[in-house]
This record gives sequence, C-alpha cells and structure tokens, in this order.
Amino acid sequence: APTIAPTVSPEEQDLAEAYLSNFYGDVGVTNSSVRRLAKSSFNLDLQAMQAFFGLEVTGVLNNETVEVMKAPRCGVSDISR
Amino acid sequence: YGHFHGKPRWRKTLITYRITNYTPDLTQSQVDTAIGQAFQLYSDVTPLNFKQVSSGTADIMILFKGGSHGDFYPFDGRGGVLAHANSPGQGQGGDTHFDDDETWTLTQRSVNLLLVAAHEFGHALGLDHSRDRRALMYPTYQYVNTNGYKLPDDDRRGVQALYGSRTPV
Repeated sequence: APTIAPTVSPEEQDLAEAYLSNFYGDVGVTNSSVRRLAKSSFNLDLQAMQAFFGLEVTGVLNNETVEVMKAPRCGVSDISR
Repeated sequence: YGHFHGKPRWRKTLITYRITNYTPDLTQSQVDTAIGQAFQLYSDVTPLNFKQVSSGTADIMILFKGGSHGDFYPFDGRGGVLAHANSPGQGQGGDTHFDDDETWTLTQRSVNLLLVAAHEFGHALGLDHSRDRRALMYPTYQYVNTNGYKLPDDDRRGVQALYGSRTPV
C-alpha cells in the first residue's frame, strides 16, 4: 500500500512529543499497553495546540506546527491549571 | 485573555517582591529597573502596588538560574523555555523564575527582560495564556518596541477583571 512520507524528522517528532507533554497534556507514555492511547492523546493534544495558535487543525505534525514549537516561549502550560 | 482555573488572585493591594539571584548579563540596577517597570505596567491599570524588599520572604520571589533551580520544572538551556511563574497563592504562589542560560538584555537583541518579566508577572497576578497574538500573555516571545510600552488591551482587560481598575470608569 502507498505510504505518506513523513514531513518531519524523528528529532522533530521527539520535540513535538516533549512540547505537547509540557504544555498540552501527558504525551510520552512508552508502555506498550497504553501506546495506542498515547498516540491518540498525541493527536488530540496536537489538535489543541494547533487550535490555540490559530494553525490549521489537522492533528498531524507538519513543518508549520514544528516552527511554532521551536519558538522561544513561556514555560507555563497553555492548558489552564 | 484567560484566567487560571478557580481564578486565583491576590486578596490585597500591596504586593511585595524580592530578587534573590540576579543575572550577570545586566547590572543589578538595570534588573531592578526593568523588573520595576514590568510591575508598573500592572499598577498603572489596577489598584495594585508593588514594593521591592531585600530580605525575608516576599509574596513574589524572583530568581535567575539555569537548569534545575529548586522546583520540579528545570529549564532547558538556551532557547526553548525562557521563564515561568506560578499563579497567585500562599507559599510559592507568584514566584517567578528566569532561565539564566538565556542572554537577558534591555534591547531587541537576544531576550528582552522587560517583556518577559511583564508576561511572567501576568501569570503571577492570575492571567493565563491568551490566544490573542497581540497580547503580552501570548505564549511565545516576540520583541516589540519597549519605549513607552503599555499593557495591551487584551491583558489590561484580563487583569482588571481580577482586580478592577485604578481609576474607576
């Protein structure tokens, strides 16, 4: 079956997971039994992040989203505590 | 603008702050002035007043330090996270930390201390991040000219919703 080439590098994927874990939720769980849940959480958190910054909400990591994640920022979560 | 869950705020109008660790990037006098100017942005539009103290525990404890610095949120080196602050409350409420792996300036170069301090003090007073790109409380750093800088409208409305305005309208 045809596959879609990833648009971001593994390093950027790691950056995104760390970013969403810090500012949008609890992504980064590596236990295999909950990996599917974590992936779902990643997509949902990514959507929340894209919506917050006014990006196209796709739940898929792209270069535009990564650029926002690389910007210097405040360390306080974007999800109200 | 947004507020933190439960809308925490200070229940008094005189709030003290103390800087316990300074950055070597600026003189202590420059840091004191920039921090004072950042607080002034809020006292211009609310009944709040801020007083710097040099000993004891202040309401808002401020430090510049890199990496691990005594809370559960170590800084990440140059770039990335620049600073963070706690919402209002007892103990460590309002405390504000600046990543000293950044280069702090009073200009457009590197990271402007006044702008970041004003953002963090917004958190220390109860403001959450704003989705308004023009707001001071937008999460990402962007330099704007600080000459004659005033609190943007979105942030002013946010802090006045918590504390009221200095001059009744």
